[in-house]
Amino acid sequence: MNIFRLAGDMTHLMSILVLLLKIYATKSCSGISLKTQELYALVFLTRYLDLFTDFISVYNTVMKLVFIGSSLAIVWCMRMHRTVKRSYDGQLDTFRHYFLVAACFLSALIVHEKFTFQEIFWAFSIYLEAVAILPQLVLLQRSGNVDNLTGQYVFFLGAYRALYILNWIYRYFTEQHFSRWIACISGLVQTALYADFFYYYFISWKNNSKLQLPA
Amino acid sequence: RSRILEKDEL
Repeated sequence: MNIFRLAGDMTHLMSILVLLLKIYATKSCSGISLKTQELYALVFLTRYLDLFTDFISVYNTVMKLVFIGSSLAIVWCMRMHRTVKRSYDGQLDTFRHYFLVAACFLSALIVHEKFTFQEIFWAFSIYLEAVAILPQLVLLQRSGNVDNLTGQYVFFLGAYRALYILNWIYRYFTEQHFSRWIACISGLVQTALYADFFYYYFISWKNNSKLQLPA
Repeated sequence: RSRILEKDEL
C-alpha cells in the first residue's frame, strides 16, 4: 500500500459518502444518473468475485463490502424509495448503458490477462468502470446547473482514478514484477473522460460561481 | 505469481 493508493481509496470512499449525504440529506436524487449507479454496482459485483475466496487484508475486504453495499443501496434507493425515486430525472437519464455493458464484455472476451471466469469478469469490470461515468456526464450536461453535492460527487469519483494512476507509476518504479497494463490504460481513458468536467469544475471554483456544463 | 499478489488493489 502506498500513499497514492490510500489517497485514491479515501477519495473514492469520499465520493460515495457525498452521494449518500446528498440522497439522505435532501431526500432527492435529482441530477444523479441511475444508469451510472447501476453500472458501478455491476463493476463492484464483477470485480470482487474473489471477495470470499482470496483474503488479502481486513482493509481490502471491508472496503469491498462497503463499495458493493453502498452501490446496491443507492440503486435500491433510487428505484424503490418512495420520496427519492420521485426526484429521479428519468426523462433526462436516457443513455443506452446496455451498449456499454455489451461492448465492455466483448472487449473482456478479447483482451484479458488469463482466459478464466474470474479474470474475464475482472477485465470486464475494469473496462466498464472506465465508461460508467458517461450517463452521469450526459445527464449533467442536459440538466443545466449542477448542485454542489452532485458536482463534488463527480469530482471525487474522477480524482480517485487519477490518484490510482500515480499509484501505478509509483509501483512500476518500486516493484520489479509490477505490470497492470489493462488497469493502467483503462484508468487513463477513465480519467481523460473527466477532463472537461474537471475544467468547468475548476472554473466554477475559481470564479466562485455555479457549476455549469455547456449543453 | 499468485492472484492475491496480482489483484491486491480495489
